[in-house]
Amino acid sequence: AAGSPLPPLPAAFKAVQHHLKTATDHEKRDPVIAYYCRLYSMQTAMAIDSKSNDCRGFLIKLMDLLEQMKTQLQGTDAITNEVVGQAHVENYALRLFSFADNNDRAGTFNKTVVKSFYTASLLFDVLQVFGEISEDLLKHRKYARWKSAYIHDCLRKGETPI
Amino acid sequence: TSTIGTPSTASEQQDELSQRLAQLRQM
Repeated sequence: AAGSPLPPLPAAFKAVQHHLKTATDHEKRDPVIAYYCRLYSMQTAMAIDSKSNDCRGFLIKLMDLLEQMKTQLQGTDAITNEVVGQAHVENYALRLFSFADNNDRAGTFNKTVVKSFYTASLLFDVLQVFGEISEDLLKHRKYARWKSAYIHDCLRKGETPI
Repeated sequence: TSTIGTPSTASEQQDELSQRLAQLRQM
């Protein structure tokens, strides 16, 4: 999978813009994460609009890409078995969350911490492809999203987060 | 009854994507 195979994102699909960016960021590092971010984006975007020309065109390309990834990753348990996939995405999200949380509690505030909190919150969204997410994960998601916005804002204003 | 054909085309297109999605997750 070379280059960017997807057409420009239709405005109607803005809600999955960051999930798709996370997929691209993980293409080489962790293709399982990339795959499930795209699967989540596909499901979410289909529910938004699968009829208008530009949206349908985008969805077809995204589906092509998912099918291509699935073929390429046939030997990977986390792709062929969604239970394994769910555990993979959940562990990854919780590891990112812990990394950000430990830094936050140690008083380390930087863009990496913001991004880790934010990416963790996006991956908690992605877990919805496997079904409803637990109360505990919902709390993690809410906290991660709030923290990333708060620290980002503090860094922007030059203030020290409390 | 002449307008029945149009919405069914749109839903067929949606169905095709839904089917591909279901197949993707079954493999």
